[in-house]
Amino acid sequence: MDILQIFGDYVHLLGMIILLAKLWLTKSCAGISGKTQLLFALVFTARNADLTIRYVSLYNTILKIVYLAITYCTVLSIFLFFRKTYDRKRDAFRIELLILPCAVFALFLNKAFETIEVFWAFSVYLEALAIVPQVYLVSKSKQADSVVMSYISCLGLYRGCYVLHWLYAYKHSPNSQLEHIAVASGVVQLIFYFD
Amino acid sequence: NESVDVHDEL
Repeated sequence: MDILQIFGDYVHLLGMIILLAKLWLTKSCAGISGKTQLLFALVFTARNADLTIRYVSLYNTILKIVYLAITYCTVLSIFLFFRKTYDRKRDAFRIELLILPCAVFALFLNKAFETIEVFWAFSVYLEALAIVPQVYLVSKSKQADSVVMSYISCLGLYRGCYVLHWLYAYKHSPNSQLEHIAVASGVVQLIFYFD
Repeated sequence: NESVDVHDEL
């Protein structure tokens, strides 16, 4: 456990809460990409599939469940509760263009060819790209909602913390291996957020 | 010094 990692986790959580709070307070999903949220639901489902077979810590288990719960709530809010305000026309990015390459990459580029490892790799690749429909929507509507921008900033800060945490751990711990998949995807992800 | 396992992270 590392202070950067914990800070990253909480900033990530804060971002998700900000978005869900915006949805419920304004009762509108204007400016929010339902497709990005759908991708994040897929990301967390794939990554947290190991909840069923592995126990790391109470902190880990609780946050994984909270992340899943918030993301599913957000998806339900967009596609069910406030679907009348969902801007289907503008949120037009074809997500299969993101999902399919990630699935192919996960099958060939993973730590071990096991279900959990492939799921994990898939979740890391897809997380790097999941924000793309949101960025596409913001660029199309030409007006950036400040709450959505705070959400995007939180997610960018979270990934930044994680990448720094990995690099720091690698530098200071002789027996740690640099996880190339995670670091490379993390850097790609950061590029999208700085955009 | 503990090594970092990214699989144990969120």
